[in-house]
Amino acid sequence: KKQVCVVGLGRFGSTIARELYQTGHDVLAIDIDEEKIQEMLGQVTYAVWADATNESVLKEFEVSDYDVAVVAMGGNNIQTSILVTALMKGMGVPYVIARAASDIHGSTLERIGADKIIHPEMESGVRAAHVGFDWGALDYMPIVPNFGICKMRPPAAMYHKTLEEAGLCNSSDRYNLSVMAIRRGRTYIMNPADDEEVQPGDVLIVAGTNEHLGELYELAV
Amino acid sequence: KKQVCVVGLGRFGSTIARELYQTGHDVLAIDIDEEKIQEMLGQVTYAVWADATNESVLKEFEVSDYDVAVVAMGGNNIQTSILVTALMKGMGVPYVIARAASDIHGSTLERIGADKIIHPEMESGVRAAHVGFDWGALDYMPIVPNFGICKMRPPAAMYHKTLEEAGLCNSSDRYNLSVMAIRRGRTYIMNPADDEEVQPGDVLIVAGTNEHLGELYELAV
Ligand SMILES: Nc1ncnc2c1ncn2[C@@H]1O[C@H](COP(=O)(O)OP(=O)(O)OP(=O)(O)O)[C@@H](O)[C@H]1O
Ligand SMILES: Nc1ncnc2c1ncn2[C@@H]1O[C@H](COP(=O)(O)OP(=O)(O)OP(=O)(O)O)[C@@H](O)[C@H]1O
Repeated sequence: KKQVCVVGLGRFGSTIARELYQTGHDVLAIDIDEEKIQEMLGQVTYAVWADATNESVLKEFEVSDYDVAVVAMGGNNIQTSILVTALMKGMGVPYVIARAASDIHGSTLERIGADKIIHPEMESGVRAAHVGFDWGALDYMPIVPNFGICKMRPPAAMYHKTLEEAGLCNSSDRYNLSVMAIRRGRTYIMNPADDEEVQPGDVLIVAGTNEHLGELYELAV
Repeated sequence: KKQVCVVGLGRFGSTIARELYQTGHDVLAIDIDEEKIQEMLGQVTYAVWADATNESVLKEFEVSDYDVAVVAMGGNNIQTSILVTALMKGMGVPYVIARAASDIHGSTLERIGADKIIHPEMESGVRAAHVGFDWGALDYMPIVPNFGICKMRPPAAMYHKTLEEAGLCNSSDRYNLSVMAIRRGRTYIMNPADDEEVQPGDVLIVAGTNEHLGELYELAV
């Protein structure tokens, strides 16, 4: 269980704060915008309305005792992000993750001691070029080269067929694929049964080789 | 090989444009900021200085013949992003990927016909919470908010224990987690049995909520 301080509750900052809290860490969220703090109440351990460039405020919250700080401001607050990162390292926070809005911003953050730089828009841009355009997959996680788990919408030809009829389960195994889960609306079915019916709007979590996933993608086009 | 039109060359837009071009697709990049166009020359097939809300300009570049359009503007240009998306769909571009800066922006884009919505900062925020630290997951794929699949090294405490002894399978289910696969060396075991022994060097593919994955990360430290 880590003590994490997240400064700057834009989309990146609020998402990482919420996700870390759900993972079981203690999360202190700091923002200078009161509305952002209101939105975070109950979604993190503490949400405080404060100016993170004010060192005495950081001292008051004993930020130097934290394991990790995330400096999440974006392109609209480059100077602030650099200053807060410098303060965090200066106060002895062992691991500081800083979000960068440009390569120059990133190398400056590195030079003042940030331990890890994240470029959210660039990361997403790279991923989108591979996954947003791979007409089949919505997401993909390799397990070994040429075998992995992908997230995809089922081909229309499979709507209202059971997994067995669609050739997607171990008994029929037409595609040598394993449907590990089905996301339906806001919920999911783990290890669906052979007689589970595929619905339009479903998202299938499927494991298979690139070749076999590729055959499935073909049907989806 | 696809014909792709990317509108808006901020960090997300310029990255996806460059990446798609490198992947071998034909990329037309459009931006109203001349400097952005200068930067893209040679990194895409064509970079044109134009106002993408001007339908006659889009017609002039025969955008309706393209396979995909990416509307990449962010939070500073929400109205523009909505208008350009509507124009693209109206002109018959078959697949339009639109970047959203908020949930409302995203659902508006969906309602006017965007085929895929990307939330770059949120995507990166989720991933960074699992993967951005020295501990925790090697990779992470969300299925629904707060439930996903992560790739992680087993805690040393689990070495040479069976999945059942380690509390990692349905019968004992101490962590409410599902070990979907184990990568061992260059191969993998799908749906491992309860008596499968965890080896040093294994990589576990585990599904669970953030809270339960968090408990597992704890042991791995
Ligand atoms: N000195 C400060 N102390 C604390 N929070 C601050 C300070 N300055 C700015 N912030 C906060 O940082 C947050 C993020 O700011 P910024 O506008 O730079 O990022 P963003 O582009 O909105 O982020 P994202 O792209 O993740 O949505 C804002 O909520 C803002 O109130
Ligand atoms: N009407 C338009 N036609 C073409 N390009 C436009 C138009 N309006 C804005 N743009 C361009 O869109 C680009 C992205 O704009 P925006 O500021 O919304 O995103 P950003 O927040 O900088 O993006 P990122 O977060 O990806 O860096 C800018 O380069 C801007 O010049």
